[in-house]
Amino acid sequence: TAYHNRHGKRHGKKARLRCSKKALHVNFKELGWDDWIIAPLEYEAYHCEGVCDFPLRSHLEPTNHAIIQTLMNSMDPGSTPPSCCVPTKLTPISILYTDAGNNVVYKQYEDMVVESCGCR
Amino acid sequence: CQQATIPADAPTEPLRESDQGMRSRQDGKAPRSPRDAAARKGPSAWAPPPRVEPHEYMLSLYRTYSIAEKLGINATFFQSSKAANTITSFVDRGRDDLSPSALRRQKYLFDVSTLSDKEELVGAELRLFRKAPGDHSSKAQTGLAHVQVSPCLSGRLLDSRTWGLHEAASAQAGGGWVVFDVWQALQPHQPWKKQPQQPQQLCLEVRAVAGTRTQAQQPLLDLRDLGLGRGARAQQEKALLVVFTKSRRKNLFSELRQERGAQQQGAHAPPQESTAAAQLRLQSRRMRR
Repeated sequence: TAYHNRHGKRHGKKARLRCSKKALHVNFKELGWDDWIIAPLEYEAYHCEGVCDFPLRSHLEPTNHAIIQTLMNSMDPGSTPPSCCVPTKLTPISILYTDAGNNVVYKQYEDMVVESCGCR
Repeated sequence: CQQATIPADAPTEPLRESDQGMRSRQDGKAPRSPRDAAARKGPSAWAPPPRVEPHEYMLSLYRTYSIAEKLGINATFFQSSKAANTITSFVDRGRDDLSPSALRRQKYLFDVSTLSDKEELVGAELRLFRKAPGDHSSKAQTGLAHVQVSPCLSGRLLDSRTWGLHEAASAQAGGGWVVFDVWQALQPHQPWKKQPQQPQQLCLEVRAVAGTRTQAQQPLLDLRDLGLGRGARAQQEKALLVVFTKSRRKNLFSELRQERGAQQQGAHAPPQESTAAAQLRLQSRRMRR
């Protein structure tokens, strides 16, 4: 929880982070997928993390529903959870792999990298 | 944007681990597929299948489209991609007749069993590596050769190319790739759809006649003279069937996830929300204020 003084500055305990894009480095070797994925062996996928609390910032591009839900949550946290910090734009990556017949396949996988996060 | 092609002098050395994050196929770890992974019960049942050496053409495709993605360009817009989001390569399994007599016809065989009928076929190419004319070349022959590709059974012409009998296959004269459009061979029949349980072979026949056009009773040329002999070919020089498909499925990973039997991973419950009631009260009080 962010504690603000009368000037709006944070002090005291660690502030809760607003919804934003954070690093998420994916290593297919660590996942055990390097036995069929040829390339890439790793990539930056990013992830969304943080709170969607009142008031929602415009850059988070909240839906109307998220605005209402966030307002409801701010009025009565017990009744409604806050809206969710989720990816709002994702982009594809190319993957080269071997299929069941040991053929080499290039495939463009959609929605693999987070471009932006928002409240939904 | 240029089409990704294999230069005639394309390097054929093994991939390095550092090569744009690609996996080295020479590291002693045999490749396998997700389907294989699901079928295996444990390490004792593990039998390494033959290693797969990625064809330089596929690596070139990957590099080109990956760079495009990083620049914010959708690779499916490339003319070379034919608007496909999946490009599968099948290596030729056919062999030439070893007899010293002239090689008039060649049969190129491709196991297309793994092609999914859930994907829309948008193109197919036969890529043949033409070696520079060597000892097999008949010095007496001059003029043009008309090389034709057709399905083995029907004989219907799919595509053809014309080149000089002694024409250097590339600028470096070391060899070059010739591309034939064989989409028609896959389009009307789509054999993998009819008998999905059995291995499906696509057979394409290559022949050549002198001149620029097919003429009746014209003798067939020796394909070895044209640099198409398949004896002692390196993996990187083997013919390739490249199939371009467009997946209609939205979640492309779901199939792989099912095959890998990863559903047990769902046993991990998400961590409980650690927000204390007191903090909530403070927060709500602050919000009201």
